[in-house]
Amino acid sequence: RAKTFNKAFGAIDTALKTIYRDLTKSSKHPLGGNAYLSLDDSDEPYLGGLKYNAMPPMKRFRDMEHLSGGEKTVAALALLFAIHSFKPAPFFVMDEVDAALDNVNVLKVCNYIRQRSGDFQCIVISLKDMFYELSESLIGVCRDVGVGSSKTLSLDLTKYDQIEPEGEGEKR
Amino acid sequence: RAKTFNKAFGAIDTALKTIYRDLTKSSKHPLGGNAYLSLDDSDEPYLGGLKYNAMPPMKRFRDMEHLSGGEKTVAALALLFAIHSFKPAPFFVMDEVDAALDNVNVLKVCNYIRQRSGDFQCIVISLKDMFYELSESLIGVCRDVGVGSSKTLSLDLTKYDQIEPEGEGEKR
Amino acid sequence: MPVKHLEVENFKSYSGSQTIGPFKDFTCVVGPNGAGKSNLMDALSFVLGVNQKDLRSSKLQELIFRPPSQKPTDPTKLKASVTLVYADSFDAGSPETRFTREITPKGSSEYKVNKKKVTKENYEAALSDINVLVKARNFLVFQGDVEGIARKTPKQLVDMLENIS
Amino acid sequence: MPVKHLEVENFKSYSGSQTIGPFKDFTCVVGPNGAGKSNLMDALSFVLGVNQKDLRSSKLQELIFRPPSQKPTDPTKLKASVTLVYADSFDAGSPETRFTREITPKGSSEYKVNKKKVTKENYEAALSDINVLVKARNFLVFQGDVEGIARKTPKQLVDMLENIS
Ligand SMILES: Nc1ncnc2c1ncn2[C@@H]1O[C@H](COP(=O)(O)OP(=O)(O)OP(=O)(O)O)[C@@H](O)[C@H]1O
Ligand SMILES: Nc1ncnc2c1ncn2[C@@H]1O[C@H](COP(=O)(O)OP(=O)(O)OP(=O)(O)O)[C@@H](O)[C@H]1O
Ligand SMILES: [Mg+2]
Ligand SMILES: [Mg+2]
Repeated sequence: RAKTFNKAFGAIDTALKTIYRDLTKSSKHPLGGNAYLSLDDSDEPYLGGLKYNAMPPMKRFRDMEHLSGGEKTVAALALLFAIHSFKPAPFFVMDEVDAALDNVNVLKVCNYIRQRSGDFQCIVISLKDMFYELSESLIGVCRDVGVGSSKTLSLDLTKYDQIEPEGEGEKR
Repeated sequence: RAKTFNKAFGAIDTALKTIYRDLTKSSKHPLGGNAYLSLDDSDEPYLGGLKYNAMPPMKRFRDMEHLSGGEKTVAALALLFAIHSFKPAPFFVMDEVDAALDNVNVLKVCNYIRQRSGDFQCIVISLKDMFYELSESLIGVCRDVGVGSSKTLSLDLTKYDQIEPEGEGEKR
Repeated sequence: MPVKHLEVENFKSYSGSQTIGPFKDFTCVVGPNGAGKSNLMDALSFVLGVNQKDLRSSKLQELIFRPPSQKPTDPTKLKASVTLVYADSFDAGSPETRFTREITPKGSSEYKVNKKKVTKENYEAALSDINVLVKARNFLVFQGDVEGIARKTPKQLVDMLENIS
Repeated sequence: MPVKHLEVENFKSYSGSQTIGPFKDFTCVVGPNGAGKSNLMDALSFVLGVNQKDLRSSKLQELIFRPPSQKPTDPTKLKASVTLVYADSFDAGSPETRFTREITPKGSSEYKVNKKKVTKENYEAALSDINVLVKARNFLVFQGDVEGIARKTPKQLVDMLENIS
């Protein structure tokens, strides 16, 4: 039991370092930030606790609750992607994970997902324009007030050259 | 004790109806939605509970937890404004309350605040462009990496005719 | 890619039978507040076996479509279902598997794989064959949950890792 | 209008002494993630007497600026303060009141009104004269709290109303 746990811990901790660095890198901070997991009790890990530490670029070590809303969201996404890389489910569904992110961070998360879309399928619910501009296809949801029911419309963006999806959707 | 409670309850419930209607009105639904408070025990109200019910336009009565994220945010803001109208503090501070709102709802909330800015002062923290375009002044916060400190810059938008604030800010 | 499309019938705010999709490698779901975007994610989570408590409902019946008018419908007619059409790869013509979960008028769940009724255990076994471990749920991030992941206590983080390993 | 500007000294991510403002009838605070927007709201909440537990800190000392380098600073030098410059109306020349709250090197709070030291009770009385009831706090909505207001239980809603009436 300790062996399987430590194998998961090692793999996820290594993946986390790279992913958090990639998500926090910028031209101003080419090295990005630093994130790692630490165990209270490494002999019998399931008896102790696991601490998650994340430090944005050029900031000192601080407890997770002192980070800002956007900084916490980036740290959480990095951990989720790291866990996913260890046990990859074939797809990922995220519901408005970008709510607390500023435009720079939304773009970084979007680019990360696009780069990985060969490895796993990603379905993202978002209210921000950035996500729809970078995705491959759109599912528009609207409410048909007469019947009181939701309806969907889908649009394959790969058919259009430039980003602007002005074309006709396939009605369902 | 019951008398002061009932007075507060009555005033807030009446204000809530109007405010929720104003926040959910649109050209498609000119009548807006319906919100009200109901008491478990009206003789000794502080012993029972108080239920908050909100129904978006053209939707049936449903428990608050069945509403969507954006619908809950609109309902919460309506209650906050209604409580505030009963006991008006001179100012209001809101930190990213628009996170779950779509562009239509952000505009409605913004317009509501602008209309009321004669009655109370409003300080709003937001990541969305809509809020900065409609406010009277901006406080820009940035991080001075050298010192590791936050710095602020303020811009009085009323000096500019059109919305675009291209001018110089007052450096602090 | 895995999720090709969903076929929903009377599920939450989706009345009648509707097909939702196609889904591509990177698909964005958009629409106004209250349109039904999170209900779409609930439909996908439901068909994977997620409990209704995580779908903002206390009983399975609450997941069945109810029209805005207050007319009470005959409870024995109430039924809802979601089918996930799944493909091992995006190449056209690759074999498809259909996973179906239905809410019966009695208020219980029925599971089917390729239209044949199976037990819940066999259904979950078929999902774990395609690497979908519903218990771990590390691939579903519900609305509002993301910041909470960074705030998990050390004990919760250990449990999360135990579920995965 | 009430809040004219804030004078902060070594408060959270604001090092040294800085003036923040002027605030108008409708002011929007903008900036990237982690810049210090919520810390600005914390400064305003702190000077109104809000407990540090609601400002994402367990001890008052955590509210004092700490530079990014790991150099330990002399604890007796650590002090921080926030002053709210308040005007009864926006007409130029209307009288101003200065509310100041300071964290002393011993780690306790000191309160001043117009630069004269007062007790906490008198400070709160002066605030309630201008209709600022910190206990009710119905005019401060912290980041992430808004949806929670719609999810309050019937008992919590009664308490909220009791605080106001
Ligand atoms: N069983 C049901 N029958 C009919 N409508 C339902 C049912 N359950 C929930 N709804 C409706 O679905 C709506 C919520 O949909 P959903 O949460 O998917 O919205 P959303 O698109 O995610 O919105 P947001 O952008 O605000 O998060 C509610 O208005 C609710 O009334
Ligand atoms: N005592 C302190 N000394 C120095 N820096 C601090 C102190 N307390 C908090 N911070 C820093 O302040 C930053 C958070 O600032 P804040 O929460 O105001 O950001 P924000 O602008 O609201 O961001 P977001 O848009 O993501 O919500 C953290 O990165 C934290 O390291
Ligand atoms: Mg939603
Ligand atoms: Mg913030």
